[in-house]
Amino acid sequence: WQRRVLHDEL
Amino acid sequence: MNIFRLFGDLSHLAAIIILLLKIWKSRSCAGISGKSQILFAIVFTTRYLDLLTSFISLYNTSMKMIYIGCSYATVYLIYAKFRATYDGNHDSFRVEFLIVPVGGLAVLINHDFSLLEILWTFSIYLESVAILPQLFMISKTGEAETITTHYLFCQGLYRALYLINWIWRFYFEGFFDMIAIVAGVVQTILYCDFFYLYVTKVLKGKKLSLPA
Repeated sequence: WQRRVLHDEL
Repeated sequence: MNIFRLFGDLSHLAAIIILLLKIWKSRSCAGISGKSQILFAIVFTTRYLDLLTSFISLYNTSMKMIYIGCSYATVYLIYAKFRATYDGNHDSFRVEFLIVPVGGLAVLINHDFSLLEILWTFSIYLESVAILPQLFMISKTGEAETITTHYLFCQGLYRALYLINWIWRFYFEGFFDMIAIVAGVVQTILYCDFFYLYVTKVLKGKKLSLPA
């Protein structure tokens, strides 16, 4: 589970 | 940004605008599930709270605002302006059966246990099933207007293009978001049956009607 809090998709 | 992602976004935008224009021009929301549209408004609201906390690009910000604005406009047209034409008796899907489990799952499986992140996760899970009241309504009435099927096709195409976008991003950027991918696969699968009917009936000029 990759932690990625900045979501760049819609 | 790759071409699949861009066309996915544009297909999503097309779906939203087709629905809005259909209701506006026909002055009627017959055959449209208000419940699905409320769910989509909740999806956009809970997902795009990051408009307040982070800036990604002008494209990103403007698309988010357009999606939110259009989804609220659609809900307004269905439940206020053209309420008399709303087919509430056939829009009988119990949305609490979606919202409650989806909320629980978002609390349990997320990238980070923070309010914004849980709401984002909730929106991803909810979007994957938000079309169910609409599909349920079509299965109850047994038919859908052709323009409604174009709306559904654009929604499904958007999902399919996003799947290709994720494959692309995995190969070329090493990026993947497991939550978005699993929810996106589920969402795309929900459209498969509809895609079949769309290709075999609507594209051949027939109205979408289900066998009794």
